[in-house]
Amino acid sequence: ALGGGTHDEL
Amino acid sequence: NAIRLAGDMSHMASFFVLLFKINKSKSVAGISLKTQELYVLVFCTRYVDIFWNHLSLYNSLMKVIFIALSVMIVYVMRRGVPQRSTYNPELDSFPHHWLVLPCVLLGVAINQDPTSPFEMAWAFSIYLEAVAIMPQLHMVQKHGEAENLTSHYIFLLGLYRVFYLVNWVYRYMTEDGYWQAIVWVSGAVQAVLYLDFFYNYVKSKQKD
Repeated sequence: ALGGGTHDEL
Repeated sequence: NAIRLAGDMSHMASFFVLLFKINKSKSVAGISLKTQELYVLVFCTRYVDIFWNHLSLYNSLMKVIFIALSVMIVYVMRRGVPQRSTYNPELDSFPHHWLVLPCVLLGVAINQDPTSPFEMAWAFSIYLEAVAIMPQLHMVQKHGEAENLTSHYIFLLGLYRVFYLVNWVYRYMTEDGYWQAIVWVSGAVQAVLYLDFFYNYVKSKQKD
């Protein structure tokens, strides 16, 4: 899997 | 965390240094319009989630600031008087279409959710950001040497990337299960592009 989740960085 | 914040602050400082430079010197000579337009594309495709993702006021505010500042820079370069007459298109000759096209294909092919157009756009923006500095670095090489403020601008952009890399290592160690293949690989590629510039930047600062 690519990891991921919420895009909490800019 | 503080490292990530330091990264965001150097990123934001880079915009202000560039805006200061082009307002003060009234010249955009040595600045790549292509790189600046790629950044507008990067931010507009990454931050479309501003309309539905409200992680924090900080995040939403910074997204608006980054879009606004990058658009402002392109506006001054294209429309500013006298700045627009100081632009050197013949030196800004990097074939940028060859950056955008592979990033579009990569974004469609490799992303975190193949059913989501937003995830495709997000991955595209990550890939494009990694290489967006290339027209600017190419221009510095063609020019021979960058002006002081221009090199500070590029340095701050590279510094932002280094802070983010360290931030990812920190998050990996402190946050259970934190793991982001796309941003890590792209971020590492992006950092590598600055190595040669960093080397020359430090060398010339030592000479001074």
